[in-house]
Amino acid sequence: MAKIAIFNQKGGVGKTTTTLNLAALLAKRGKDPLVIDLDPQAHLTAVCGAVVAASERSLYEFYCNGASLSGLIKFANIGWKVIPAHLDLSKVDTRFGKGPNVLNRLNAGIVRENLNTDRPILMDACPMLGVLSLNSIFAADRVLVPISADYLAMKGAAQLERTLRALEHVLKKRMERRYVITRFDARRKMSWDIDRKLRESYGADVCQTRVAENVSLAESPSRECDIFKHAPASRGAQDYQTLLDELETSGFLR
Amino acid sequence: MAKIAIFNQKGGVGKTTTTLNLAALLAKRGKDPLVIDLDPQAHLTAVCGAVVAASERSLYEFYCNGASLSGLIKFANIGWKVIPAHLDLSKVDTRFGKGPNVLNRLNAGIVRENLNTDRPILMDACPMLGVLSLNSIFAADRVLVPISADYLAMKGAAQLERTLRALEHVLKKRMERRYVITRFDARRKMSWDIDRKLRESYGADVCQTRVAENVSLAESPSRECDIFKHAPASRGAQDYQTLLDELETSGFLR
Ligand SMILES: Nc1ncnc2c1ncn2[C@@H]1O[C@H](COP(=O)(O)OP(=O)(O)OP(=O)(O)O)[C@@H](O)[C@H]1O
Ligand SMILES: Nc1ncnc2c1ncn2[C@@H]1O[C@H](COP(=O)(O)OP(=O)(O)OP(=O)(O)O)[C@@H](O)[C@H]1O
Ligand SMILES: [Mg+2]
Ligand SMILES: [Mg+2]
Repeated sequence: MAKIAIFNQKGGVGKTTTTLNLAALLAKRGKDPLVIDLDPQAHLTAVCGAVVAASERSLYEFYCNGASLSGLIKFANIGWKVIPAHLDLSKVDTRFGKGPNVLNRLNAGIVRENLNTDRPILMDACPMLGVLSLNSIFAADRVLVPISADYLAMKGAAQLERTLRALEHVLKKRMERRYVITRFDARRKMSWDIDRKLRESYGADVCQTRVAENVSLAESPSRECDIFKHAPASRGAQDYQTLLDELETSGFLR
Repeated sequence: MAKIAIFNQKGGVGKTTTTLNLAALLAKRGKDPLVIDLDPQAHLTAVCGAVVAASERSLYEFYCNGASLSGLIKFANIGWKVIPAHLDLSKVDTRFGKGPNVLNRLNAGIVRENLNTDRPILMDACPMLGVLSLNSIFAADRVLVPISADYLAMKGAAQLERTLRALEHVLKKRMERRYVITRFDARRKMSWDIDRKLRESYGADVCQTRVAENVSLAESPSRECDIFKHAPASRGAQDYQTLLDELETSGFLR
């Protein structure tokens, strides 16, 4: 099944919110998703109730000492499996940044341990294009790019598209991708302007579904849960359901 | 005058928007601010109309070849001075991440070249706690921390407070700081909850002024200008004026 990197090097566009809520829905639908948190800030880890005190129980141990990924899987409070991040992951860039195959390590680990033979993997990373986020992109066969409906996020998307094309050249494979507009506020002229510009630039790669700006999505982290537990009838819950349906129908999750 | 690092390792909380609009106002008030963009994404550089094609004309040249900072100052279209960022800055972490004094390089350069004898310096960085953002913090005598009014941003603030205290211990100096709540939506219960929690945790370090969620602030980048040029009568313009007045009155800019 699909290995999806949820990435945009612009900060605060909804990467973590999107990973959280798509994983929740995939779990509810019995797909047994595995979430890998590559962000040293470990926000997704915290919201999932998967925090580990010692970095030896986190993804850092995989990079530092070659620990097996399956051994790091935690069955989080939230109800699905997470490989937790840890602040020590911020050392990965400076410590292992120059290794010959460091960009391919997560990919190699997932393949070696058959981690996704019959389940989807979702990967969340910090907004910098560095060793960790590139690990998630190299390990992915799909990239989902959340873009908040504002101009600075759109700039980030253009940069990312150039990066993905350069990587496709290097990896000699097509990175299937989708752009999903998030924090969409239908009352703002700017939202519609961004929508139109993104579709002009990326055409069918832009999801039909837009995730509306909905305060319930911002509240759920305070209760360490996803939108379906926090506010199942909210607009945010509907939008993520519609988004997942669209991604499934279009074969993005195969 | 003050050297201010505008930093929060959470993405999308308004670091760039705050640096842009405070610099604009300082320039309008004749304070001749110098903005240093340390974010490889170079969004502030782009909005200021200070983009340089070649990294030799950007801050990267200072790190790579020891170029003088004053030689890199560009008088940007927007009307004040900027040392531009460039995508090549993303190599700084992996290339120079382990140098003995790399965290102090920007500080040493600013001091050596007397860059801020009679003008304020504002520094914008990417949301990761790494070599570049630490360079801005080591070079600063003030840290301004924008926090968007949502729970994930508040988590980021707690982490940052711990980091600043650890740094104070190492640098043996007090880092004067202010937290400013941004994207505040008075209609949301969550906004008031965050406001109360932040003031409980950080007391007088939290600015009285809050920057409201105001679409004009998100629109100005599309016109490559600041809020005072784009929408001088907007709520966003008022809030940044009130914020600067408060920072000046409380001696934060001395
Ligand atoms: N559709 C939405 N409606 C309302 N709030 C949202 C929405 N999507 C995200 N948010 C809120 O916006 C903030 C930023 O979102 P999030 O942390 O998911 O982005 P991110 O891209 O993972 O950020 P970072 O770059 O820091 O990792 C969070 O407080 C989140 O709760
Ligand atoms: N008070 C506000 N009202 C409305 N929109 C805002 C406000 N502050 C910031 N924004 C918008 O929110 C988005 C994120 O802000 P900004 O890019 O300044 O944050 P940042 O912390 O610099 O992000 P990054 O971590 O990616 O560097 C931008 O599109 C910006 O225009
Ligand atoms: Mg995130
Ligand atoms: Mg920024």
